[in-house]
Amino acid sequence: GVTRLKDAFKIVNENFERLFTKLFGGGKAYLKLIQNDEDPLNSGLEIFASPPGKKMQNITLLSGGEQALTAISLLFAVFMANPSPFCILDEVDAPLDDNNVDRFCSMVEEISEKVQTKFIIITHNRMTMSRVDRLYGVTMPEEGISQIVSVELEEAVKYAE
Amino acid sequence: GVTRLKDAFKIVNENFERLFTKLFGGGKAYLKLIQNDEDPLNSGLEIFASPPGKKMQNITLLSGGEQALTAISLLFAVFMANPSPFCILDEVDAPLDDNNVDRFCSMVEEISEKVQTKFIIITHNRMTMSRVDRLYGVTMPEEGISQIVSVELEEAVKYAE
Amino acid sequence: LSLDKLSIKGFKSFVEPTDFEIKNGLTGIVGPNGCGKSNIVEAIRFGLGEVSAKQLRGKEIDDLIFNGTDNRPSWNIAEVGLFVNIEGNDLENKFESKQLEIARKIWRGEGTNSFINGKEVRLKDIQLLFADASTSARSTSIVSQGRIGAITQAKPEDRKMVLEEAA
Amino acid sequence: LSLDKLSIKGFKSFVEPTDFEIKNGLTGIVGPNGCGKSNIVEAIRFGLGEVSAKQLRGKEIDDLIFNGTDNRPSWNIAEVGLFVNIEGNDLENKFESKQLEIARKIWRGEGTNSFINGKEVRLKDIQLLFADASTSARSTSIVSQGRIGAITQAKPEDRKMVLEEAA
Ligand SMILES: Nc1ncnc2c1ncn2[C@@H]1O[C@H](COP(=O)(O)OP(=O)(O)OP(=O)(O)O)[C@@H](O)[C@H]1O
Ligand SMILES: Nc1ncnc2c1ncn2[C@@H]1O[C@H](COP(=O)(O)OP(=O)(O)OP(=O)(O)O)[C@@H](O)[C@H]1O
Ligand SMILES: [Mg+2]
Ligand SMILES: [Mg+2]
Repeated sequence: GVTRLKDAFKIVNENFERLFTKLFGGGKAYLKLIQNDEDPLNSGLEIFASPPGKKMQNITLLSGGEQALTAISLLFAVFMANPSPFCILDEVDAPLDDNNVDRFCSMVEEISEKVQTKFIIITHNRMTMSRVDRLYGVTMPEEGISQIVSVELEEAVKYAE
Repeated sequence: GVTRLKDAFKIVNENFERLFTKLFGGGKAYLKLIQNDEDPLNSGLEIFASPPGKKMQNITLLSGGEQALTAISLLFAVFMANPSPFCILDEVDAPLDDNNVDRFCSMVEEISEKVQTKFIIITHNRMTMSRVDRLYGVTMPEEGISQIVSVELEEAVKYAE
Repeated sequence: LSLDKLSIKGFKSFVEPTDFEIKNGLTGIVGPNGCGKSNIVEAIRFGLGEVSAKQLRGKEIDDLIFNGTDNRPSWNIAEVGLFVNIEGNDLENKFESKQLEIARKIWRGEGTNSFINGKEVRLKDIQLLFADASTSARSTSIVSQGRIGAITQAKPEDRKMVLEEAA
Repeated sequence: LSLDKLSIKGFKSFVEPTDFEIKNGLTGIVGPNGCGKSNIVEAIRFGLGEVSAKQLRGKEIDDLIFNGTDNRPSWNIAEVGLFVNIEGNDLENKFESKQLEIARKIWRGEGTNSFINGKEVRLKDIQLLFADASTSARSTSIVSQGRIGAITQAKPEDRKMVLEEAA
């Protein structure tokens, strides 16, 4: 029980520090395991993060894009500790500006090369659309009825923001 | 007390039906006042909405973009009933595709002509950037320190998604 | 274990039988608002054993069955199938097969039932199958729309499940 | 009543004195993630009389004071000013002036105080001023980032305040 959790914490934290700095192009972040002495299995996880040049503050003060990027770092930190055969991301790039979308895509490409994982990425972002291996469009030729068709990039960017 | 609320409900509901159909390019929507007989002032508001061609369903089944558009219709329905001198929207266009961003911008332009309201719109969307009267960029020439500068459209689209 | 194909019929806005191949590498899904992209993610979650309609944006499980449009009547059955490759996995010996077909059906007003390779099983059997492979329906490797901020906004004690997944 | 200018100093990431003219029509604000766009909205809410630090993404009110960077020390005072035109409004007679300057200050560890045209007043006076003009700090005409879905996801009884605003 407890040792397993502590070991997992150590790996996830190391991953998190590395992936955060990569995604933000600097800065630092770490996790803290808050142990409840009466009930060690019921501990909590505190997140500390500071983007490049900024002071370490409570993560609620981070911006919408910074919070999303921090969450993505944590998600991938857990993922790298115990890779699942698939990863599905539904518009996680929505709050990000172009620079951060670029770094997000690079990270996904890197992870997908390292582990044999299938990524499914739902997006409205032109850059993300241009970085995937294949694109499917979901359309409603008849109102209210969904259909899936394979599409080329030129067609897909019609749905971009 | 109660009559005022009932009158307000009637106006907001009429606005909501009209604005929803305009924003979705069809479909229908309406509000229902759920009265608590013991305590009439403590009633609730139910929202019913169906995009064009779709059945009237619980609004939790609507998509992310459809929910945002429904919420914007309701927001503007209240706004038109009692216009405030300013309206501030922080990335409300983030979940919308291009068609819906276009209709959203048209509505904001129309409202701003009808009532003397100042709109402040924070956005990452190129189309929205091209539809406002003036653009300000927020930058951090020194990391962690914000500054506001006036910018042209060519410069602004750098921050677009 | 790898997820090779999703097949849906009568699930939410996918009334026509639809097959979706899940290939290696990065697959992008695009489309206008309300066209059915997030419904695909929910079909996968449902196939992996999700029990709560609320997690799939419904009030009750029947909300997941095609509810009709202005031109089509509603349906009474929804079917989701997941084709899983288990070649070289311990499961291969257990099921004496290189592939599994997981199926779940919803019958309006009557509840759901579950199948593995055509044989009716308990829902628990499907959930256990995927729990071992760290691919459960609520795994952090499936991020639903609007939920990316949930981890950073949650209370510390609610984030613990993230570690369990890594263990 | 119209909001003509916001002035901020030492509030969140705006450590240098900053003036922001609010002109007629549509004004767009753009910039990279984390540059301070949403902080501007929160400065306006604070000027309109917002009391809760949580509504402004802080744990306590001191979180709104510039907290320093790698190269600059933190500050001990934050100031927000709102310049409001009341020409032709009933308020013009009350304050015998065409313009109001609303100011709020936060002193680290000591709380906040409020001013109207340089005279110290209770916070309640500022809140009442704006409540009458349907421009309160929590008005539905200010939609914070990520909150657009809140109205549709709320319970029916929580949506009632929307009507009160319209009344
Ligand atoms: N049981 C059902 N029967 C028929 N249609 C349904 C059912 N449940 C949901 N829908 C429809 O599915 C649509 C939502 O689809 P979904 O959330 O997948 O859209 P999306 O492509 O993700 O859009 P967005 O880009 O806005 O997120 C809604 O318009 C809704 O009417
Ligand atoms: N008290 C403070 N002192 C200094 N900096 C602060 C303070 N409070 C918040 N910040 C900084 O302000 C930044 C957030 O700004 P804001 O939320 O306005 O960004 P934004 O431009 O809206 O970004 P996004 O596009 O991601 O939404 C954070 O990086 C945070 O470090
Ligand atoms: Mg969606
Ligand atoms: Mg923001």
